[in-house]
Amino acid sequence: RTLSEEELNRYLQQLSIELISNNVAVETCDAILSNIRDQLLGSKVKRFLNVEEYLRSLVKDAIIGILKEDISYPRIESLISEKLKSSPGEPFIILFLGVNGVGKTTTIAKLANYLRKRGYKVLLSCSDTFRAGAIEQLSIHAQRLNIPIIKGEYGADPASVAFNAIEHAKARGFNVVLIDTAGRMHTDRNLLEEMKKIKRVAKPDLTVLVLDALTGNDAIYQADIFDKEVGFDAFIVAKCDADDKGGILISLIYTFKKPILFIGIGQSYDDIEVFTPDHFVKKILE
Amino acid sequence: HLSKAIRNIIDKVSRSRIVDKQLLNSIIIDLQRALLMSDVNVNTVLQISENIREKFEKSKLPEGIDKRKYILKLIYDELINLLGGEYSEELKIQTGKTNIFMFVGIQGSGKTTTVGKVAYMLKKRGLKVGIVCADTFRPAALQQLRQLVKEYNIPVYGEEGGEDAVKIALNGIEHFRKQGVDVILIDTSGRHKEEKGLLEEMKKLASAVNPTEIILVIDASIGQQAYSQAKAFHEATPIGSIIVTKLDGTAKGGGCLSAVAATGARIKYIGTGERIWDLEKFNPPSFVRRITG
Ligand SMILES: Nc1nc2c(ncn2[C@@H]2O[C@H](COP(=O)(O)OP(=O)(O)OP(=O)(O)O)[C@@H](O)[C@H]2O)c(=O)[nH]1
Ligand SMILES: Nc1nc2c(ncn2[C@@H]2O[C@H](COP(=O)(O)OP(=O)(O)OP(=O)(O)O)[C@@H](O)[C@H]2O)c(=O)[nH]1
Ligand SMILES: [Mg+2]
Ligand SMILES: [Mg+2]
Repeated sequence: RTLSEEELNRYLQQLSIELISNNVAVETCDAILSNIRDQLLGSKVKRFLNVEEYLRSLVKDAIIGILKEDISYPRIESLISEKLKSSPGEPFIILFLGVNGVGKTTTIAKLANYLRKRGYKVLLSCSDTFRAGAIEQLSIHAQRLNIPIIKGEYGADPASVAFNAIEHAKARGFNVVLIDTAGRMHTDRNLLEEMKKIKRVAKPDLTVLVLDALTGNDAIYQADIFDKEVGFDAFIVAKCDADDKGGILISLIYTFKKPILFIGIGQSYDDIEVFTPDHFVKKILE
Repeated sequence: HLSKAIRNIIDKVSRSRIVDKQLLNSIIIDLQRALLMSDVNVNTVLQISENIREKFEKSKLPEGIDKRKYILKLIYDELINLLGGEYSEELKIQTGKTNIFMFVGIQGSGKTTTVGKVAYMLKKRGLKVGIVCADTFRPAALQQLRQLVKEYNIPVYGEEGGEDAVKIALNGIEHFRKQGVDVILIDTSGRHKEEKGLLEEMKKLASAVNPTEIILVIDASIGQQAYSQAKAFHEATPIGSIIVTKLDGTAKGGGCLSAVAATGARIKYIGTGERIWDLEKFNPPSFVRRITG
């Protein structure tokens, strides 16, 4: 029989409610479902097909496609090793940015621990010279993890702290430098300029945008402006333990086609997980 | 995008002499999409749609009534209704007693910064304010609070290295009661609805402290989880007021409608920046204008 437009719309409407309730961005949801709609409109289906189940399986395939087609998920170890091989004596520099409170500082501590456990010599650069308690916060993490840290005074130029850290790293043979920065709104011109300067000075090998898993459609605007103004290479999404549905992960990869390297799943140092699309798809479609 | 949607709606209505069922449906679809992009909860969006459809169909509009204005009014009324009304409401400070406000919310929502802002606001009004740091988890939480209010001479009570939030809170309250302060603000650790142990701790803290009111601090950019997260907080410790932070970004704040719906509390203030004076009274009509572009 032929799938009627009315029947198709009814089921797609139900699926869009489900996807959006799971925090998939509206435009991503539209794209997934309109694709399916185009495929199926007026097409012939088996006489006794369970249309709802069939559509659901098409949505699963679409999500898998989004997460896996023409996008590679590099392991951070291989990115670092590549650099260490090609430019001996040069540390692998990672710059972290994102809006206020998403989890940058905590993520850096977790990643420092992750890398140190795998034998890398990690140096922290506290380039948040603005927020109250920022320097003490990262310093406490550094102390607990026994990882060296370069910091400046409150009010110092964040780019110069990063510069000092990188010079120190080169002189002392550190493999990795992690640069923490102050949270900033993508709407603040001055802070965007400040970040561009930090990036110009630090010349990072990897720029990571950190996002909060609970964020709604605004995550797309944040990432869009940060990419246009500063440019970033990959995502880390923190607080995924607060939202187990993880719709935001689909929206980010669909919209920007950049990899999610890690997800944060808690407040302890071990609560960081390599993001693997297969594992995620299994979980989101239970 | 909602302003684009409203414009679409206006265009559609003005191009037709009558607003028939089909036009109404397409208008509602435009509206739904825009509200969802502003992070309004899916169920709320469906509810608003039903209410508008019902009112519009029931309405015996007299001749000459501008249908456009009527539909816009229906949308406006629905959203204002969800916020509890058009009026602004502030924190109630009772004179002659020690008012205790406990701040709770998800990790990173802006509690600590907001405690500083509220302290500053109340001090400017001539009240004696004390801050208690009952966050025993976050590294340098106490230093963060102290640095935030240092130049404004607002006392902060905390116990460096302390591990018992309840004990610290009670010590802090006693310390400030002795000084005869009017208002005590208590900062707590961030937590979310899956962290059952932390929700339990918050419950214990609230029952030990017995605050005048518990204030939920929520990030304006929160998505579809807003309702269930706020509900979990409310079921653990009844929320009296809401403060929405980071409205200086691009977030429309639709999730905050859900926080109101889940707690029955009203939004009293909004955070519009990182500085201690970046706190404003909540104004429902301008918030609705923000959600509707
Ligand atoms: N549950 C949970 N909490 C997290 C996670 N990542 C970070 N947090 C918490 O989120 C809060 C904010 O984390 P920070 O690391 O200070 O965030 P930030 O982006 O550096 O904040 P600013 O520097 O102020 O912009 C802290 O309470 C962290 O413990 C996570 O994956 N899960
Ligand atoms: N731009 C902007 N930033 C804000 C606002 N309110 C808070 N912040 C920032 O958001 C970040 C997190 O604020 P905190 O006060 O540390 O949040 P918190 O809820 O106490 O975090 P935890 O204690 O870790 O749960 C900081 O960088 C603040 O400066 C606001 O209204 N606008
Ligand atoms: Mg930080
Ligand atoms: Mg705090």
